[in-house]
Amino acid sequence: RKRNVLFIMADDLRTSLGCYGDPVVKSPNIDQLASKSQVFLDAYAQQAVCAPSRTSMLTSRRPDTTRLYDFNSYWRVHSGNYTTMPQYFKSRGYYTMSVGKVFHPGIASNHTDDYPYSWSIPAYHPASFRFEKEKMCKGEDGKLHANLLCAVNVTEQPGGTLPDMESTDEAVRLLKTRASDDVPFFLAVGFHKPHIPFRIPQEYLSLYPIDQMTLAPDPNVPKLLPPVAYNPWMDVRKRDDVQKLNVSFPYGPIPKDFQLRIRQHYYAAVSYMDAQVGRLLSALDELGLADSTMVVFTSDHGWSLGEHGEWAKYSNFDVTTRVPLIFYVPGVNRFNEWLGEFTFSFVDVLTQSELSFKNAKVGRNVVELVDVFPTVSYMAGLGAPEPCPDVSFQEKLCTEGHNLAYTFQHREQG
Amino acid sequence: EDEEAISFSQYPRPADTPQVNSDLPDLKDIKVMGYSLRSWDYRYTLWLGFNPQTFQVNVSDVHAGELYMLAGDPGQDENIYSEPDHSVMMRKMASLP
Repeated sequence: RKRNVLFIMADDLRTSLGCYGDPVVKSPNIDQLASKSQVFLDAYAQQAVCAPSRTSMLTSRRPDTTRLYDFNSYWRVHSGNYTTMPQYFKSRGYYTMSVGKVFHPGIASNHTDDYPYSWSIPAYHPASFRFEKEKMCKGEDGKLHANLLCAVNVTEQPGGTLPDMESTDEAVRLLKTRASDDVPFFLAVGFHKPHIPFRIPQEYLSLYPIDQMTLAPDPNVPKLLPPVAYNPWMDVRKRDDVQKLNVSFPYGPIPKDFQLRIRQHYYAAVSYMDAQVGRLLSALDELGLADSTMVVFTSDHGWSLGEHGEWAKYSNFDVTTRVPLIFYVPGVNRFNEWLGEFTFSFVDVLTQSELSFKNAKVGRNVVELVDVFPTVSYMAGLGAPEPCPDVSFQEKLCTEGHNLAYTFQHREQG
Repeated sequence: EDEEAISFSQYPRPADTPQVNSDLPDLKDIKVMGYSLRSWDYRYTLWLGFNPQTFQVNVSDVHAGELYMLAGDPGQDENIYSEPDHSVMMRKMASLP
């Protein structure tokens, strides 16, 4: 039977999730997904910055093969005309759709999110995203600033919404249009959070009282860290509220009270994004698609939360390269199933924060984001692309990753 | 499948010391590439000279190194690159894809 794919990506999400053992963060909807899925505990991005990582994952080629280390080239003309994961599905008869940030927008995806190669219809971007780079955060002076910390009253925002809310609405709308269609779909939904600025609904801050926040366990720059390994977190420094702190370049540090607030806002952004994942998954379930749709959840890379005296991504530390990687494959690893119950009930973290889920199965083997393409393809029944030869610039379809499907049969108890 | 499971990550830099474009150097400005091997037991990183015109890395041009043994240092705070004999790691790095 047909197997649809719902491919969900977060932006800058480290493994700060309940299902990855984080004791602070509240992520019940992703945890619920994990409780019915194969969870890879040690998955790593190939480069800890958006465009190179996304292009690498979606082509299953390493940055040295995409030759994309910055944001300024399109792989089809810069390195090779590589087939992407959604393009592969499209070529096999799937209806492919992109909502939000899947490819990195702009030059890196030819200003089209690689449409029409990868997608059956033009990619959707939430209209409210344009406000993300404007001064939208009310400061103590009552004026609007381009702050890092930007918890807002959503009803006061333009259109009364935020980008990830809009993306969820559109994704649900698209699911409804595909629910009764015989053509299988590949729907990719890229959420913008917890990427900075932390422009999020203010109520999510209440989940993380500031007096319960702690600093990173290792908040100082290690003595023997080579200077070349250090990233000076320029994007964080440039925000209005951080500039006001007059932090020294390059090593800082950020004042401790502000570090606590950054951590609070990052966790709140994760919970807000988790709620959007919950809305999306519950819609999938209510439309009767949970039994016929593979769900993949991951992120482009992680984010430093003060570890090693660093913030943001841009490094090779685990906190920036390690990512969540979760595969829900109906009929293969659906656990904790009770007849008649919903697979993905929406959990409102604001009113049900005590609810917790336990991972059913976890994989502890070290895996990579280049493994996603062959694994998803194989599990959907399309077959994984062949491994790339040593030099693959002329190869349109191949993988530099591994098909992880065999690990689904070698699970460890969580 | 008998091979040690390893992930490869990399990050470019424009210089050996932090500067304003260290986080996001343009291709033309990349002078150093940090390649990391991440296994279950360790993370080993070499920062190597890189030519942005040829996309070639110079494995004999080592700018810096990092080695973290994760059993005792999961946060990767104790860089022991300069301490042990890590010729085995060097050989692994030489066989990078």
